Amino acid sequence: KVAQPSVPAPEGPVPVVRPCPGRIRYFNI
Amino acid sequence: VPHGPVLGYREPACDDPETEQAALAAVDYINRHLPHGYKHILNQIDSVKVWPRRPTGEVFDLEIDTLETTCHVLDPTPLANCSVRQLKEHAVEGDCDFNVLKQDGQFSVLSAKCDSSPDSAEDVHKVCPDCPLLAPLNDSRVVHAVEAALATFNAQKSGSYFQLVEISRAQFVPLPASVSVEFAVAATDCVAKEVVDPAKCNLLAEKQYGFCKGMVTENVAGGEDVAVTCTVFQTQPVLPQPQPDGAEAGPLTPAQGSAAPALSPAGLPAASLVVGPRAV
Repeated sequence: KVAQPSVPAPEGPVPVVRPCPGRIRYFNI
Repeated sequence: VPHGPVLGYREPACDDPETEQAALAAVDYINRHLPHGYKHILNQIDSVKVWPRRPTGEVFDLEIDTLETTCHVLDPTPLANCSVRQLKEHAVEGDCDFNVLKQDGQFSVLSAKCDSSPDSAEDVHKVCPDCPLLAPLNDSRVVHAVEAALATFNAQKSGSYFQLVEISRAQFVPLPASVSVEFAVAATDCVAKEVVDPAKCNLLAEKQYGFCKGMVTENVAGGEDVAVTCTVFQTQPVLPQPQPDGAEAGPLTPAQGSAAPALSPAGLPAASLVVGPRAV
């Protein structure tokens, strides 16, 4: 018999990784 | 046909420390090669691709955004100590494409292409409805204000006569009606109090630059009041600058030896920088 391991579901939305563009250091114009 | 696998590129995160190191090398390159205007500082890394380079090394293909600081390019103040030009002062941004080689842990610029542009009038007035906008540097009122401020500076001091190097920034202030100007100057072989014909003065071999802020205000008597403050920098010995492979040194070095104002075609403080081959 194969049993499904118990995997806890992540709480809340999974963060989206956005590699680019990077952070704004001062302000955007 | 090359043997072995085809070499592709990798895309690290734009805020990856190695990407940031490449971008900072690029910004340093901008500031060492800007012919006029103000130093720029890194604001955002837009994109990065890293290509392997034969026989060794990697090339970072970068798109970065920069912002103008308040430090003139002739000002020796380290970039880290320069303030970013604020939105209400009419900020200027730079948009750059770079190829930066990383080899043996060292970054060096292979090619650079930058354009700068002032923020829109609409955006400035969103944050500050009454703030003055940048004025064209070749406007006759601006040129007059710079001449009046420079004459006042030279009249106030003993020692060398200072010549105009460039007009860097100008704004028309409505109340009281004034012209605010910023400009770079350089010491000449003439004595300030003895100058008869400034055109006959020559820049010193060991260059000494300065940066001035002036305000020329119309007064009630129909004349004008002139206020000027200048910072004179330490002398700069003439040193040959190392250049990247394929880059032309001539038109990119600061306007040393030239006393003519450097203006963009539109007369606005926009700058562009194009260096070296675009090939990776």
